Amino acid sequence: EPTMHGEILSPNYPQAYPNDVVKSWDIEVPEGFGIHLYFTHVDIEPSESCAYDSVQIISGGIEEGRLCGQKTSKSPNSPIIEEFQFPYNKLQVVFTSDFSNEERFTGFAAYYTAIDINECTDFTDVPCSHFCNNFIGGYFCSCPPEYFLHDDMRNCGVNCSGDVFTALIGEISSPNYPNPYPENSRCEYQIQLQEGFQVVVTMQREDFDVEPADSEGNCPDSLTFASKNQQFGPYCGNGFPGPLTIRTQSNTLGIVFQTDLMGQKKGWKLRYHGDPISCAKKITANSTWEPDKAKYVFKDVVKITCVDGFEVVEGHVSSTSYYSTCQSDGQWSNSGLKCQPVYCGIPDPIANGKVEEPENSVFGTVVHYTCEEPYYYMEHEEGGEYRCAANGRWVNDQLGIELPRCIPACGVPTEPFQVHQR
Amino acid sequence: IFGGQPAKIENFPWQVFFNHPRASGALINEYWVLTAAHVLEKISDPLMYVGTMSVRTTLLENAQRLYSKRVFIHPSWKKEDDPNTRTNFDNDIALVQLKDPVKMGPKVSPICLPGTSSEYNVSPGDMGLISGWGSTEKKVFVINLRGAKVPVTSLETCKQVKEENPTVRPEDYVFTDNMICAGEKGVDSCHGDSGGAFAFQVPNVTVPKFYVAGLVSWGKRCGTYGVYTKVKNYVDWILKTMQENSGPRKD
Repeated sequence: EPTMHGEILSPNYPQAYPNDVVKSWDIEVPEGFGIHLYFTHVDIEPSESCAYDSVQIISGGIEEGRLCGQKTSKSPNSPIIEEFQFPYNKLQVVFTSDFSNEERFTGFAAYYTAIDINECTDFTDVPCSHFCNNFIGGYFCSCPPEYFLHDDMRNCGVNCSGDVFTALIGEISSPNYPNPYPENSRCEYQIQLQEGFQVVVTMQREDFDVEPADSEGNCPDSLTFASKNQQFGPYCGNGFPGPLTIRTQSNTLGIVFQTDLMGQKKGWKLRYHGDPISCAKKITANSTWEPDKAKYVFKDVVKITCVDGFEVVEGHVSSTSYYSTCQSDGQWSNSGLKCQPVYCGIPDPIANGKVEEPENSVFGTVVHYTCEEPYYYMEHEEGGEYRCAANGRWVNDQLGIELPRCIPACGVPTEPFQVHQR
Repeated sequence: IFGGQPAKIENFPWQVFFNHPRASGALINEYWVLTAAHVLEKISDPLMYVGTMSVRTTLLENAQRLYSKRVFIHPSWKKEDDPNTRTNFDNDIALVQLKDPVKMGPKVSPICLPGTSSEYNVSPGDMGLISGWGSTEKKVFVINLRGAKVPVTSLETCKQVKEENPTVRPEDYVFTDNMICAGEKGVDSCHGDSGGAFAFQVPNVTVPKFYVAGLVSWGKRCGTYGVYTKVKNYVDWILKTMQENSGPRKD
């Protein structure tokens, strides 16, 4: 258990310590305290670099001191021969003796006490981003006005998040702009426009001054835009490095401004506005658009009508037109529908005749019916040609959709009657 | 057929064989057979075949059987109880409607109907073809089809033929303009040929084809001159009957 103080004595102290001894002590004081270790007696076999017998002081795996020989106090008013102060709360002391002590050595006597450390000043690393306050056994961080302490209890930042911009036009700037922006902050903004508008951000190059990227190109401070489907940035540097106009294709945009502890610059200022989402006019084959406009925007509805001989098939239903709406994402609804050639199917068979099987039965295909000649002939001359029409039926110029009729040829015997009578 | 010769069915593919009573008919399209009224006087469901030269019973199995749907006897045909004493054959014409369409081919095809123009009026001396399985000089009936070519003659010629039947008074016979008289000595139609076509070539066509100018009707004595129903006079009735009774097309 950590203790506030303690005593460490070599084996048999104040008698001579034995040969071949290795003994160690692990010292621990409460968190937030350092250790003051001091020796009041040292009588250990002397050797060069204390190679034979020694007492070692080890902190964090590093030997902080090694003692041997006979030492006396340097001050007549103080019993302390050697002393050490460590800003850590753990320490190891190791006593070692070898096998051959020709003389009698009594070892050492040492004492330790927990001492307060100043975390704010005793370490190279600064424990607080802004103000450090030391107290006995610990420290706490505090922040300047308008800053708040992050959950890590060490870093202060500015509460700059949460603004939601819904107006169709607006201006957003970094905190304090054009004065230096706060360090160690993360500012998140949202632009949320009504559906059908895309956020367009415009930035003047000179309105942007953010700590530039390091040698590896990483931005220590950065401005980043994120829409539904894409991200713009992170940007940093003096002068806006991105496009001066950013069309997001989205009605919402997130803006994140992240800063670190160092190098505050002027910051940035941007303008935005809502631009009606437009849908590109698509080239749809074999169809016409009504109304036919150069530009279509959100909620525009067009009627797409197939040209003659083409149709739209949805499941088992076909029609000659369909409607498409410009959607909030800039895409057309029903974009999967297409005008395809009308299909007439296999032509119906007829009695006493036949029809050639077409390679395909789509609009414009021509088939011919024939009768079983010479016993049948077609009732209507030129009535054998049928064309796959726009209405999906096989149509003849004369008969329309009526099928041709093969009627028997009359009065023609296969063989004439040869009369032999007188 | 008196004075005729063997014929092939390919010579007369419109020839319809009526089994009982033995008679003939003329196929005029897929669904209709034209015949004499007196053939159907006693039967309503005639047994008919087409496409066969021989009417031997075993060979009829290879012929195309026709099934009648309905029989239409000319409304002006006068029914009589005793056909043996009949002297009035005026309007001796009838139609048989078939249940199923006849499949045409080299042995089966219809004969044309006469047109209504004067070109279709037959005159004495015009030659026409008759055919049938009826009596010959030697046999009451024949197995194989026979045919003959006979000239049209005046109706008076038929009147002058001496009557054989003692039960009938010669002056009782009725002769009308609905009849054609044809024949020459020894060449004639006879019993069993009734209803068959008296076929003439269609006038003024490049490809020869035949139309039914008459139907074998009656005669006083076989082998002299026979009387044929003049079909031209009934074309309107034929067309009207067929039109009014044609059901919905099966094709």
